[in-house]
Amino acid sequence: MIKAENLIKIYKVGDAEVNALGGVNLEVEKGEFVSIVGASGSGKSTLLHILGGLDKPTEGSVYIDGRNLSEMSDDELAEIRCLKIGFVFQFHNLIPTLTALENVELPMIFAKVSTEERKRRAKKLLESVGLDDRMNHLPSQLSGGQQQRVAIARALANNPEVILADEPTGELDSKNSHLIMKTLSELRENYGVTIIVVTHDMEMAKYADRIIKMKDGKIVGEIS
Amino acid sequence: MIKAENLIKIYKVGDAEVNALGGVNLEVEKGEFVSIVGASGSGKSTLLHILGGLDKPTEGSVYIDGRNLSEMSDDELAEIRCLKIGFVFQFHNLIPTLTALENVELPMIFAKVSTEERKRRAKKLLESVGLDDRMNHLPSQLSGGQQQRVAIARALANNPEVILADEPTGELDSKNSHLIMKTLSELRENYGVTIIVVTHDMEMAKYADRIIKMKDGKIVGEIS
Ligand SMILES: Nc1ncnc2c1ncn2[C@@H]1O[C@H](COP(=O)(O)OP(=O)(O)OP(=O)(O)O)[C@@H](O)[C@H]1O
Ligand SMILES: Nc1ncnc2c1ncn2[C@@H]1O[C@H](COP(=O)(O)OP(=O)(O)OP(=O)(O)O)[C@@H](O)[C@H]1O
Ligand SMILES: [Mg+2]
Ligand SMILES: [Mg+2]
Repeated sequence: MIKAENLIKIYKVGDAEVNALGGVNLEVEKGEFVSIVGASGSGKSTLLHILGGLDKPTEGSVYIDGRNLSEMSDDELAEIRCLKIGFVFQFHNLIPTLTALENVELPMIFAKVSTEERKRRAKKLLESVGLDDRMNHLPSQLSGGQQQRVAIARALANNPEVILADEPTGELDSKNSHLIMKTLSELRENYGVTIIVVTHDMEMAKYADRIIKMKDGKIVGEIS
Repeated sequence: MIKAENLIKIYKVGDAEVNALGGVNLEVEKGEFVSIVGASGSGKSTLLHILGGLDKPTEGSVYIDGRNLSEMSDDELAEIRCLKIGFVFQFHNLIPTLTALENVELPMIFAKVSTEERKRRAKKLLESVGLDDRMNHLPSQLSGGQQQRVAIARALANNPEVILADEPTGELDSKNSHLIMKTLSELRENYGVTIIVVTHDMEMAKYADRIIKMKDGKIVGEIS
């Protein structure tokens, strides 16, 4: 489903170079649940952004369903990101001027879903993350964990085949963290959704079929 | 050192009212290390903001060293926030257009510290959180955990008497989380700094002398 081939990412900062990814190879099958762990700065967010087509590698390739992302037009990439991939970011997930409900509706607007269906589905998704009483709040009127839960609901809006989640439970208490990880597990069980979760929490990492360990921009090991 | 008396905070959202704090009483002695735990949405960030004078309660009072915050002028409040209190926010800690070094220098500019002393101290603080090789990076060029560590360094810039930290280790791996909590413990041991940390991580909460539990806007219990 997702294949990364020798990904290298070098950032330039002034005269200095940061080797964020030093040759990453990864294959994730359809319906697999993978978690990625590793120290702060080890390259997890960088890898996730490149896998989701949000950033380009300096060298190497990403294939989604056998198609090389670097050979796609911007329109094709945008369509994949809208319909195929649900992304939960580590920060800044929500549009500050839209309510929780409107934030969850946004991907459905791009997918040209009808107004009533959008509202109905957005409400249902917010209920599933326990936020039915916060639908009309702006992000600034939500707690940190509530903002994160809205982001998760939004990532699910278009029934994506792949979910890429960067620290989806970082702001959540234990009960909500387990709830989110169970929700992701069920999506995989019931709908064959492919899931890649970056996390620092080994308890959450264990929901996956395999745990991939990163260090200094490389994959250094795997636990199943 | 810090005393909260019957704090009530009600937010209005459209016609609805959110009872974020329903009567919170808390006393923290000088040199005490307190952690606050509780479910997502239970009022932890709201409480911390009010304790630090960043927000006003709907009812009730906060006293810092016996002085009622609501009786202070804006100048007096600003001075307390600059010199006495170091604040680590749950999100959006850093000014996006300033480098890591400049972000840590900022509170010292307000405190009128000389340019050389500021630079020297900012470098030293960034080294203490393991970021001496990222000083000239902008926040967008830092990983999530690196941004959080810069925020912690900045909170320490003016040698505050009180540190209020909202999820300071939420983005950090285990090694860095323990490093930060040990740094805070040492500040308390060596300099009598008063520390209040909001956290979801019970392992981190245990660094404190006492753990205060919040639920639905109230303090419901305490573990020592
Ligand atoms: N500006 C605001 N306007 C309206 N409601 C708000 C506002 N800020 C917070 N709230 C509400 O107040 C409640 C408490 O929020 P708070 O941010 O204090 O929770 P928290 O304990 O820090 O949660 P988390 O662990 O998720 O960060 C939440 O239900 C939230 O929706
Ligand atoms: N835009 C950028 N420009 C320069 N350097 C960058 C940029 N983005 C990230 N980096 C650097 O690349 C490295 C990897 O960053 P990345 O965000 O992938 O780490 P991470 O594993 O997600 O860390 P965390 O657990 O702290 O979120 C870091 O050392 C960071 O400083
Ligand atoms: Mg990251
Ligand atoms: Mg909070």
